[in-house]
Amino acid sequence: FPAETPQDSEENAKFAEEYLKNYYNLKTDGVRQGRKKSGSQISEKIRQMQDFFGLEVTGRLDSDTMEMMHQPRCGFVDVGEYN
Amino acid sequence: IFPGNSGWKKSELTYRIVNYTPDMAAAEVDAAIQRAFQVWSDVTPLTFTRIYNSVADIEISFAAQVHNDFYPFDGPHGTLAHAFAPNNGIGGDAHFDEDETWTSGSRGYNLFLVAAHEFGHSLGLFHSSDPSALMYPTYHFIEPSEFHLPDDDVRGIQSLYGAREVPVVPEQPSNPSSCQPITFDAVTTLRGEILFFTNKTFWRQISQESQAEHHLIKTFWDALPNHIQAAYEYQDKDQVLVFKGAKYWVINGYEVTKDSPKSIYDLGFPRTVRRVDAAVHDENTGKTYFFVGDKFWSFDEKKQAMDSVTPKKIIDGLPGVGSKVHAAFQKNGLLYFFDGHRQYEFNAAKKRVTRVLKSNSWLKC
Repeated sequence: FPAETPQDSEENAKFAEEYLKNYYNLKTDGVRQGRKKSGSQISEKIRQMQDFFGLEVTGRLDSDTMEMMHQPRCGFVDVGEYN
Repeated sequence: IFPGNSGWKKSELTYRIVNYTPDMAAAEVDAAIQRAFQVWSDVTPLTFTRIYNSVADIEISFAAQVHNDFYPFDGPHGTLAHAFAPNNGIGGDAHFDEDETWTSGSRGYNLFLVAAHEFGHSLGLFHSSDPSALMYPTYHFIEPSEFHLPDDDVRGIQSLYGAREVPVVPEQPSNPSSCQPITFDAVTTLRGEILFFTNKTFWRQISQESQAEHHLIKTFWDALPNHIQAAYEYQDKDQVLVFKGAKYWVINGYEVTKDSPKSIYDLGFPRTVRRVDAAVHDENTGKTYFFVGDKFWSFDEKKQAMDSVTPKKIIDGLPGVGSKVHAAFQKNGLLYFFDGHRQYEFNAAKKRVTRVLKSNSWLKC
């Protein structure tokens, strides 16, 4: 298998951030947040997602988590917040 | 269910198809939508009436990108559709991403399967974490003709609306002839007998000489579900494993073990696998083969582990058998693979098909 390049990691991180915004209510204000704060928020959302799908809860973007994120899915979002 | 939302306060609901996708004929869309509602009306007192000229409880539309609900779609793949929990206005409405390719078959995304999921939201169900549930958030194709609403979804919807009141009909096998064309959900040996599962029943071939018996599954194993999807016998442990969705049950003779059902992921399947189509243990190699779509996995019973993290294509590993296997078992050292009304006798040593038979060849007609 080809080794993962820094570019792959960056693309995965961007993809995951979008996924978590769409489905796990990840809040970003559009401005790049401090690395530590942003990282811990994302990590927490990844944990929630991994827990729901029964994946190993690591808080990291491992291959199983990325594979699940790439699956086609329902785009339901919290209607309570919408109201 | 959605926190704080107890569903619709009425049982007679209306729906309207606001527009159509150009991917399918209008009649195909109508049929897919109607059938998706029927999935839920079959198990609840709810009724769904189509209306045309006024706003319905559940408004159904196809749209791409931004479409006036603050939740824009994202182009092909990714999000396929979304729906809103029961409420006035947009509540209950279901939106399908027009950038997807919608079909009534298996290419692209099957509208019936996605609509049935979305209407679950329209009726008040949230996502399920049970991978075999319809309300699991990710799409997985299954043959629509083989679709049965999983137990998790039935329990969810009936917690909101109760069960459908139907006249109690005694459940007896309809006693179909074993000679008419039959497709089997699963086939397995059990202590020298052969069991052929179909829907809620199974045929029991006790010996080559005897006439096959026909029974309800529940009569023998009350804890087993109907419409099982795969089964195999592992004689070294005197066990039969029975699969449905992401769960499996272990049978020891005529008892289902107390720790059943278990998760198929404990066997080493990745989370992307949501059902097993067929399974067979090969006594010659000590391996168990699990069939999922057009691929199969090899499982080492001694190590209790998959032989590889990736499955093989059926057409590569089992030439002549076809691209899918719906049921399988082993008898007298030969493997038998079922696909629809056909059965392939396969010699693993010679790695070739030795006979093509009718699926019901073992049931004495």
